[in-house]
Formats: sequence, structure tokens, C-alpha cells
Amino acid sequence: TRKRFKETFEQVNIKFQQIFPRLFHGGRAELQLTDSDDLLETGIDIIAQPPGKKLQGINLLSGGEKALTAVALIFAIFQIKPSPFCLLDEVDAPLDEANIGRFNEMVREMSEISQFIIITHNKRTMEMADTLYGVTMQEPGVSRLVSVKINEFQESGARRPAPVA
Amino acid sequence: TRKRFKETFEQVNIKFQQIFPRLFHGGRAELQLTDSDDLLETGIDIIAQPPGKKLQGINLLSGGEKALTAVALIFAIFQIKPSPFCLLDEVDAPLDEANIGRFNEMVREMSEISQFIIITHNKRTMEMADTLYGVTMQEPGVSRLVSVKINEFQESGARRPAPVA
Amino acid sequence: MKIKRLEIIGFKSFVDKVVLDFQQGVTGVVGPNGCGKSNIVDAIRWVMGEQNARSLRGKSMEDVIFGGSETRKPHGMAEVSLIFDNEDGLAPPAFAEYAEIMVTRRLYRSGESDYLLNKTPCRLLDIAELFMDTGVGRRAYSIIEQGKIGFILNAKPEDRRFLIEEAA
Amino acid sequence: MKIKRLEIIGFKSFVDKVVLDFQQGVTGVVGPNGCGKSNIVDAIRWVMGEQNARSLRGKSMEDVIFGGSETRKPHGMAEVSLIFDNEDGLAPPAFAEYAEIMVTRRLYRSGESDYLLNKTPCRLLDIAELFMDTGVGRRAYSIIEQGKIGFILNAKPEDRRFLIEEAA
Ligand SMILES: Nc1ncnc2c1ncn2[C@@H]1O[C@H](COP(=O)(O)OP(=O)(O)OP(=O)(O)O)[C@@H](O)[C@H]1O
Ligand SMILES: Nc1ncnc2c1ncn2[C@@H]1O[C@H](COP(=O)(O)OP(=O)(O)OP(=O)(O)O)[C@@H](O)[C@H]1O
Ligand SMILES: [Mg+2]
Ligand SMILES: [Mg+2]
Repeated sequence: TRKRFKETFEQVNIKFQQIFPRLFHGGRAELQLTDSDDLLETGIDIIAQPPGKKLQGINLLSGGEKALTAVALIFAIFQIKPSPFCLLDEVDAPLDEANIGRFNEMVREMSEISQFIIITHNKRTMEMADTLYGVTMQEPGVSRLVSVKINEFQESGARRPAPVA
Repeated sequence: TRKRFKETFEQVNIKFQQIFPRLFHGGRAELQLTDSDDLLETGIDIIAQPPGKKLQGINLLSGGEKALTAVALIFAIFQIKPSPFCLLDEVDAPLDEANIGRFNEMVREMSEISQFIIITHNKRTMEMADTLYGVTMQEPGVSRLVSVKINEFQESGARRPAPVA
Repeated sequence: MKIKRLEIIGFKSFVDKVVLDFQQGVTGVVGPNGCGKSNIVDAIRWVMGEQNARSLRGKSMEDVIFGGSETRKPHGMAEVSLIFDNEDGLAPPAFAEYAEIMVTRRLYRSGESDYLLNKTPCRLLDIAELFMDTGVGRRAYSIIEQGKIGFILNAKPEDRRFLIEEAA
Repeated sequence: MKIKRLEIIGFKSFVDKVVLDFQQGVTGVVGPNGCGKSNIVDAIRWVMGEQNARSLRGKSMEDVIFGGSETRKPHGMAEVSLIFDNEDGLAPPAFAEYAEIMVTRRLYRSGESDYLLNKTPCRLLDIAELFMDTGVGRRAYSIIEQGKIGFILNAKPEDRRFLIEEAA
């Protein structure tokens, strides 16, 4: 299992190094083992450099940059060992317009192989979906499902980004 | 100080019980001391009932409901002991259209007494502001400030909610 | 093994039966704060075998049973069924003749709890094995619940291993 | 005591001097991910006396000094000034003749650090006293940084006392 962990880690790291610049439109990032001699206990550090910035640990990154970095990691693992489906609950919440666009593009691409179920308040993410389910509580405390046509999602609690400079 | 803590707690609790239904358009909530006999060590529990739902600890609430409950608590403390200014960094991120509307309304009201500085990606929150500063990084890694006219905020990374059902 | 359908009754805010048909591609789930979107994620995690009540935001597992509202009394049982499509015949040999595989979990207020495969009582172990064999079970990175991104970012490096371990 | 102006140079991503004039009412701060909005909040907290580097997302306090970018070399010093309006004369008597009160904090890479009141060197204690007397210092609930809401929600009940204690 030590061997499998190391192999999986290295495969994921390669993917992560490809996916990060796709989502960030540049820059680079990589995973590092905190203790490469102890594969059973080692932790996983993330260092990242958004385009034009300095390479460092993720702690100084912004809320949105951190979230997008974590998404890159999740997508990297997912592409190494895809599951039949992937559920993402409001992962786009801290992202701006441009990042949401690149995020959506990758989800669409990966959805050719796996089913994606995405919970969102974001209008552009909704526009990217093939099907939309609206969840409502007409009767307080009681959830019901309604099918939402894409041009109706105005009434679904959506929030929409405006284009970034 | 034990006495001051108790008095402040009770004043804040009264305010919190008024503010929660304003932000949630109904429902009720209150603060409870985990150990009212030990005022130096007691913790503070929050129980809440969004409109039409059951009164319980906040753990089962949704992401947006939890965030709005915490905002109600912050506003309650702020109204008991106002500071000259209040800084809010993306507290509206998990909120839907309707909740953002009520949140903004309260901020406007409190801004008659204190200065509010609000960081947001949300278009409706931006529309509520009196002044807008845009922060940009034309040169990567170097922040600059631009003054944004309200009708220009389209180019500021804004995300806009659409009306909720 | 693709998800075909999810059926929820008595689970959290879904006191009335709700059926979600899952299509190929991307399915978006939308709605106002508190309407039940994340409860759908919880339902899927629960039927897949989640044992930790706190990771479903509850204090005890009983918290997943509909607890009542202004207009409704509490429910006595929560039941979630996940129906998989076996048209591609990739399920384990035991399921070779089934076009659909239904996994059901039930919990009664008494604490009594059932697992069923195609409506036949089974053990949690049978469900866990099915998920493992079909690669459906890798929840650590294929189910990203609200707040998990923050958890991954704030975690100590040792607490991130589980993501790689699940894929290994 | 209202904030009149914030001046930042060499602090985090603000390597070039930036001046924010604060108006009455609501000031919105907007921009794409990573452009520097939260760094402004960090600058305000830092000049008000924040001593905990980790709560400013750094590993050591040196991390608040501009560390370089693709096109710029690292800076040798971070400086933030917060200028308050004393037109209402509500500041402590020592400041009675000042229409403005400027609080400045500087940090050099050497680790050397300065505090100044109206450009005159002073101790952190003098700044802390000014903030306490004017009610400006109640940062626990008047400055809600990104992620603090989550912290309050996930905190143990004992770890929420500080909010009430600050107001008491
Ligand atoms: N056992 C239960 N019985 C009844 N209602 C419940 C139960 N468990 C949770 N709920 C309710 O479900 C609601 C939370 O739903 P959920 O987390 O799915 O919301 P959401 O749609 O994801 O909202 P958000 O957009 O804010 O994340 C809460 O209001 C909570 O009170
Ligand atoms: N000492 C430093 N030197 C140079 N750049 C720094 C320094 N400290 C932080 N930064 C950079 O500042 C950026 C973060 O800025 P900030 O947190 O203010 O973004 P933001 O505008 O709040 O974004 P978001 O909308 O994602 O929250 C990071 O990219 C980080 O690399
Ligand atoms: Mg949710
Ligand atoms: Mg930020």
C-alpha cells in the first residue's frame, strides 16, 4: 500500500500540475509530501503560484484562489481514478466570473465521462448544466422538486456574475 | 466583569431576537449560555428556527441559514456597542437573492450611524453602496485602486443574483 | 455504474416522497437558502453508507428523520433509495440479470435500521462491497459537500492524505 | 472617530502606494479573485495592532511585506497608515488640537518595527489606548474577515465568548 500511495500521489501530482494552469489561466502549482520517507504518515502540502505571482504555500492566497486550488486538486484525483458520478455542492461560491467560466468549462469536459451533479446559486453555472432541478419549500419546512427550464432559472434563487474587467 | 458579561449578553440576546426575524423575514432565534452558573467560562449556544421550521440548534441549518444567523448575531452585538466603522469581507457569499436584499437593507440602515466597508462579488450589494472602490491587478501581483462608478461595476468581477421564486 | 434515480422519503426536509431522475452530463440543483439542496447530497451520502451523524450535520443519526415543521408532525422513518443503471452489464456477476440495481437504506425512530438491495434485506457489508467493486464508493473526492473545500484547505497536511488514499 | 483615509505601501500586494478615502455610509470594495481586497482588511487589522501573523494568513509577520512578483523585486518594508477624522473633537484630550489623527505601523525585513502617532514614534500601548478610548478597537465583532463567519459557526460554544467579552 505504501507503493500504491506513492504511485497514486505521483500520478495525481502530474495531473494537478496540468489542471491548475487551466483553471488559473496560467501560473503553476504542485503537491509536496511533508515526509517522503514515511509514506504511511506523511502529509500533503500544496504550493501554488497564480499567474505572475510568487510561488509559496497556499496560506497567503485569496479566498477564491484557495478554493480554485482545492478544486484543481479534486479534479486531478478525479481524473486519475474517475467515479461514475461527482457531486459538487456550491464549490463555485467564492469564485469570480472569469474563474467560474474556466471551472464550468472543465466540468462540461469531464461530464462526457462522468455524471456531474452541481448545486449552485450562480447563473452561469446553471446555464452550463444540461438539466436543472429546482428545490422549493412552498410549504415551510417541506422540500419539493420542480423541473426548471433554463430560461426560467431566473426564479430559482440564482445569482449571476457580471463580466470581469 | 461577571456582571458586565451577563448584562451585555442579555442586551445582545434581546437585539438578536429582534434582528433574526428581520433578516429571515420571520422565524425566531435566541442565544443560550451553556453554563449560566459559571459566567467566566460559559459558552454561547445558538438556537434558531427559520420561518415555518422547527426550533433547534444551528447544526442542521443550511449553509446560507447558518451564515445569516451569524450575521444576525454580529449585527446584534454591533447595535449594542456600535463601533465607528464595520468591515465585512464577503459575508454575503452564501446568501440567495432574497436574503441578500434584507441583509443590504440592514447595512444601509446601520450605515447612518457607522461607516460600513463591504467587500463583495455581488452586484446587488454593490448597487447598495454609496461609493465603490475597484481593486485591480493589471500588473500581476501588484494591487492598484480604481474608483468605480455604479454603472461601471459590470467590469469589476461582480456576480449578480437573479430574483428568487 | 451510472446513477439513474434517487428516491427520498422522510429524510430531513423531504417528508413527502421526492424522485430525482439523473441524466447524463451535468445536472444543476438550484433553489433558495434552506430549501433542501444540500439535504439531497446528505441523502446520497447516507444511502451510500455514511455512519457519522456529525458529518451529516446531525448530533445523532436520528436527526436525519424528518423532525416536523409548522404544518407537519415528525416522521417515524427516513428512507432513501439510489437506483443504478446496469445496462452496460458492468456490475458484479451477482447482479448480471438486473437492468437496475436499487440500494435502499431505512432508519426508524426506534433506532432500527435496514439495508436492502433490490428490495431484499441485506447487510451494510453487501452494499459496501457493491460500491467498492463498481468504483462508485470513492466518496472522499467524488462527493464535495458544502464546506469540504474549506476543510481541505484548512486541514493539517496529514489530514489531507485520505484524498489520495481513497484513490489509491 | 470616523476613518478618513487609509494609506498602504509595501504591505502584501500593495507594493505601490495606495490611498483609500473613506466616505460616510457604505463603501463597497470589488474586484476579481486575488486582486487584493482582503489584503486591505488585513492592512487595517495590522495597523490597529494585530499581533498574530497566522490570523493575517502569514506564517511569520514578515509575510506581510511585499514579497515580489514576476515583475517586481521584494520590498524591504511594509507601512500602513490609518487617518481618523477628529472634527467632532471626541478624541482623547491629548489630541484636542488635531483635526486628523494618523496612526502608522511599519515593519522592516530586519524585524525592526515602528509605531507612530501623527508621525511621531510611540509605543504600541499608546495606539492601543487611543483605540480603546475611542471605541474604535472593538475588532472582534466590527471586523469580519473572510472566513470568520464560518469560524463563529463551527466554534465550540466557549470559543464564541470573545464576541460578547469585546462588547462588555
Ligand atoms: N430532520 C429534519 N427534519 C426537518 N427539517 C430538516 C431536518 N434536517 C434538516 N432540516 C432542514 O433542512 C434545511 C437545510 O436544508 P439544506 O441544507 O439542504 O439547504 P440548502 O438548499 O442547501 O441551502 P443553502 O443554499 O443555504 O446551502 C434546514 O432549514 C433544516 O432545518
Ligand atoms: N507579502 C505578499 N507579497 C506579495 N503578494 C502577496 C503577499 N501577501 C499576499 N499576497 C498576494 O495577495 C493575494 C491575495 O489577495 P486578497 O486575499 O486580498 O485577494 P481578494 O481580492 O480578497 O480575493 P478573493 O475575492 O478571492 O477573496 C494573493 O494572490 C497573494 O499571493
Ligand atoms: Mg446547502
Ligand atoms: Mg478575499
